[in-house]
Amino acid sequence: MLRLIDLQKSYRLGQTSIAILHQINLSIESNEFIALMGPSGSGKSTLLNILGILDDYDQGEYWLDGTLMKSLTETRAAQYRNRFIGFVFQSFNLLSHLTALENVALPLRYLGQSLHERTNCSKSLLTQMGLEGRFHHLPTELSGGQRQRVAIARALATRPRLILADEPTGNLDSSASREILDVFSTLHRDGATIVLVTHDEEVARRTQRTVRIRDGRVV
Amino acid sequence: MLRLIDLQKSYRLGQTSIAILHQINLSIESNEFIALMGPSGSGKSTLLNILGILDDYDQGEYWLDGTLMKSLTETRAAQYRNRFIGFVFQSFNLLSHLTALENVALPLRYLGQSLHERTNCSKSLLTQMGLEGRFHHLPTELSGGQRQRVAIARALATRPRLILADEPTGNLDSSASREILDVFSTLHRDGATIVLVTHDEEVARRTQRTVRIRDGRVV
Ligand SMILES: Nc1ncnc2c1ncn2[C@@H]1O[C@H](COP(=O)(O)OP(=O)(O)OP(=O)(O)O)[C@@H](O)[C@H]1O
Ligand SMILES: Nc1ncnc2c1ncn2[C@@H]1O[C@H](COP(=O)(O)OP(=O)(O)OP(=O)(O)O)[C@@H](O)[C@H]1O
Ligand SMILES: [Mg+2]
Ligand SMILES: [Mg+2]
Repeated sequence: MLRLIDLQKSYRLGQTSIAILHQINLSIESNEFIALMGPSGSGKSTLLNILGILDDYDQGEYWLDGTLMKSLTETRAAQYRNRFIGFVFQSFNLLSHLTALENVALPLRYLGQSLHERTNCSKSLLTQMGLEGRFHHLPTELSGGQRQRVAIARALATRPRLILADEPTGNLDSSASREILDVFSTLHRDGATIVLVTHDEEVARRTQRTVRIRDGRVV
Repeated sequence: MLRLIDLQKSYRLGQTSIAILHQINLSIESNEFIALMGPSGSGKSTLLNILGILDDYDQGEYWLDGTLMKSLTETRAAQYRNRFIGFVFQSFNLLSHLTALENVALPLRYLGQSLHERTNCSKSLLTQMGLEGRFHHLPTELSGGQRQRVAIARALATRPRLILADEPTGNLDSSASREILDVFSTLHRDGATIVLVTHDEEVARRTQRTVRIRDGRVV
């Protein structure tokens, strides 16, 4: 489903170039549930952003479902992302002028659902995350862990085939983490492919396989 | 050093009022190292913001070092914060146009240090957090856990008497967490009073006492 071949990624910093990912080779089959772990700064978010077609890379190949993801136009990239991928950002990236409910409902517009269907679907998802009573709060009126859960609900609203989650339980107590992982497990059971970045070995234990990264290399 | 008596705090939400903290009674002695734990949404950040004089409260009393903290002017509040308190925000709150080094050096201006002294002090602190090689990166050029560590370094730069840290290890692997907690332990040994909000029992184990909060009440 996902294949990375000799992938390299550098960032430009003024005059110099700083290499972040080196010779990444990785294969993820359809319906796998993978944990991605590694030290802070090792390249996990950088790798996840490439998988989510949010960022390009410099060398090597990224194949998604049989198609080469390289130098896509923003339109093409957006199409793939909307139809295929649910992305949970490490810093949430909620829209500050929209309520929790509106943030979650936003991606559902691409599915052509009615307002009534979008609202019900979003309410159900937020409730599963323990957020009923917070539907109409703006992000600034939510706790850190509540914002994190809204970001997760938004990524899962379209029941995407590929879920990429960047440290989705970092701001959650163990009980809220368990609720989140139950939702992930259900979606996995229903066929989703999941790559979950985490620093928590307890969370990794709930996935099928752990890929470890250090200094931009898979170890 | 810190005393909360029957503290209450509500948020206004349109026409209604939503009570967040109820009858909070809490005493923290000078040079204590306290963990504050509780479910997501239970009121930890709200409480920490009150302790950090970043937010006012509705009923009860907050005594800081023998002075009542109630309805302070912004000037007075800022004076107390700058001279007394180091605050690590749950969402970091770094200045996006300043480098890691500049962000950490900023609070040192209040101490009247020379540019040379401020630079050396900041470099030393960032190095202790494992961030040498990232001094001149902007926040957008840092990983989530690196931003978190810059936020921590900035809070500790003035060696404040009171350190309030809101989930400072949420984005860190265990090795980086340990480095951070070593720095906290050293400052504690040198006399600081520390209140550390965390979801991690491992982190709480490194403090002297754990205060637990649930639905806005100390349990
Ligand atoms: N725009 C940029 N320019 C230069 N370097 C960058 C840029 N963005 C990230 N980096 C560097 O790339 C490295 C990898 O960053 P990345 O965000 O992928 O780490 P991570 O593994 O997700 O870390 P964390 O666990 O802290 O979230 C870091 O050392 C970071 O400083
Ligand atoms: N401006 C606001 N208006 C209304 N409600 C708010 C506002 N800010 C926070 N809240 C609510 O107050 C409660 C406590 O928030 P707080 O940020 O203190 O929680 P927390 O214990 O720090 O949670 P977390 O572990 O998720 O960070 C939450 O239920 C939140 O929805
Ligand atoms: Mg990251
Ligand atoms: Mg909080």
